[in-house]
Amino acid sequence: MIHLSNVEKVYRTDRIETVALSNINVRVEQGEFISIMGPSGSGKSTLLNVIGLLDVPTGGEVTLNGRLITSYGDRSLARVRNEEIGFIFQTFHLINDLSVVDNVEIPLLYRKMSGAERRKRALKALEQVGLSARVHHFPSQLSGGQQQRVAIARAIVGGPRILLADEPTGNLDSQMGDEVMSILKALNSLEQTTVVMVTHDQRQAEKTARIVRLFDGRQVN
Amino acid sequence: MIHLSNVEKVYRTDRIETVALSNINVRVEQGEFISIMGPSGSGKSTLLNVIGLLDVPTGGEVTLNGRLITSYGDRSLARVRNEEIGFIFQTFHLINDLSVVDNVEIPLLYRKMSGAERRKRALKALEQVGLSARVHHFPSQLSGGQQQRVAIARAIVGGPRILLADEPTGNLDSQMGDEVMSILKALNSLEQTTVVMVTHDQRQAEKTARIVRLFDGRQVN
Ligand SMILES: Nc1ncnc2c1ncn2[C@@H]1O[C@H](COP(=O)(O)OP(=O)(O)OP(=O)(O)O)[C@@H](O)[C@H]1O
Ligand SMILES: Nc1ncnc2c1ncn2[C@@H]1O[C@H](COP(=O)(O)OP(=O)(O)OP(=O)(O)O)[C@@H](O)[C@H]1O
Ligand SMILES: [Mg+2]
Ligand SMILES: [Mg+2]
Repeated sequence: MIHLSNVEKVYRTDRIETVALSNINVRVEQGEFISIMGPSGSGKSTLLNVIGLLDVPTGGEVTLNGRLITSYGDRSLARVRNEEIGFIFQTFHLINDLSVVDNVEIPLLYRKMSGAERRKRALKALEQVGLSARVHHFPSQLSGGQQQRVAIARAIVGGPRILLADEPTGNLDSQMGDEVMSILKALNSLEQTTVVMVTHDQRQAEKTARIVRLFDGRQVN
Repeated sequence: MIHLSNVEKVYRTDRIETVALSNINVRVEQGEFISIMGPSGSGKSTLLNVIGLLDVPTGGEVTLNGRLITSYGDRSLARVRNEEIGFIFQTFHLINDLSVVDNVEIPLLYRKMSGAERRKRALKALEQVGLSARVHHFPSQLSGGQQQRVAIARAIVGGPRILLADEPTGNLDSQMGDEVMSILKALNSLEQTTVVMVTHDQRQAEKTARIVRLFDGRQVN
């Protein structure tokens, strides 16, 4: 269960101050599937980064399973992220020097698992996103939507308890987008994975339990 | 007028051979606004790169205004690209060490123009995409959709004769996506800019004159 209370995120440099989030109150229960929507620049990725413990708010509190995350040390915070959270980034963040399958295996390197078992799970995740014919390609040899799907496979391969998806269908045609949504919904209903998805696609958002809407860094409804 | 005749693009490395395009016949007349659609991995970006002279086909011919582009030397090809073609890339390709306004000024550096005139035109392009409040930010300080809009501003700032847009609304909410489409349609109708747009969004494609559809590297209809 993730709880954001009066969360604020302000970016300050010597010439600019940008309020990315202000007075955000969001509660995500274990096993929920929710969407975050709003105009470009409204704070969605920032909100997802705070929920995913990748970014620290400048105000307010973040609680994970009842415990303030400001009470976690860096190492236990990193462990929570690696073991419990899968993240699909808006700009993919694939490693260009590694093949597709090696990219997908990365979250499994933190676990006690044989190389053969890691490869088997990575290949299965890639098959789920329709990329079995691209396992030995490198990211620069893939289309935009194929790169996005590698990012999705990498996020789900470790069976995380929480999956955070930043516009996971943004580079996909509607049929492939629907297939990705079915994967996310299956994880949510069969494995009780909590899913928080940022999307611009109203049609995909309507497949989720509720929608958190942002405008200029604030929550609106 | 751009004419692709029996164009083929095959990628070969020692372990893989991928047919990205096969038997492509496309004719784009000056002043047309057409869309390219198809599933993820079907060859759309590859086709746009060939049309934009960024990629050389492995088979077939590309003619620009009646002249085979294989007859152009590297330097005249580069000049055609810089002076006549604006390109919005699927992954933006912004320069991280340059501010937003400096990024947008780049196509104007090839022309005889004062620094004051370049800045004036760059600010106008940024205003058109709603980013006047972000001119001194750096790309890493922008949201995904804001980066996409900087890429759009950079592509239109030089008033190119041909504008090639690879999923220009992929990271934008529907309202901002519609605003971008109005900019493209205005360029097409008021300045006779030829526009070729790759998109996954059927609603935006229907605002254009015709749709070229790809499947597995081939044209289908
Ligand atoms: N350098 C390369 N080496 C090998 N294969 C490549 C290379 N570049 C692209 N491909 C392959 O060519 C095919 C077409 O790629 P392209 O980027 O044109 O697809 P696309 O239609 O734009 O897809 P998307 O909608 O996902 O962006 C893909 O299957 C891709 O894996
Ligand atoms: N490092 C930073 N420094 C300054 N401002 C920033 C920084 N990072 C983000 N911002 C600003 O914070 C705001 C929110 O950004 P965010 O990436 O959360 O938006 P978003 O809703 O995900 O947008 P999009 O739909 O375009 O991806 C934007 O206006 C952006 O310019
Ligand atoms: Mg975002
Ligand atoms: Mg593409």
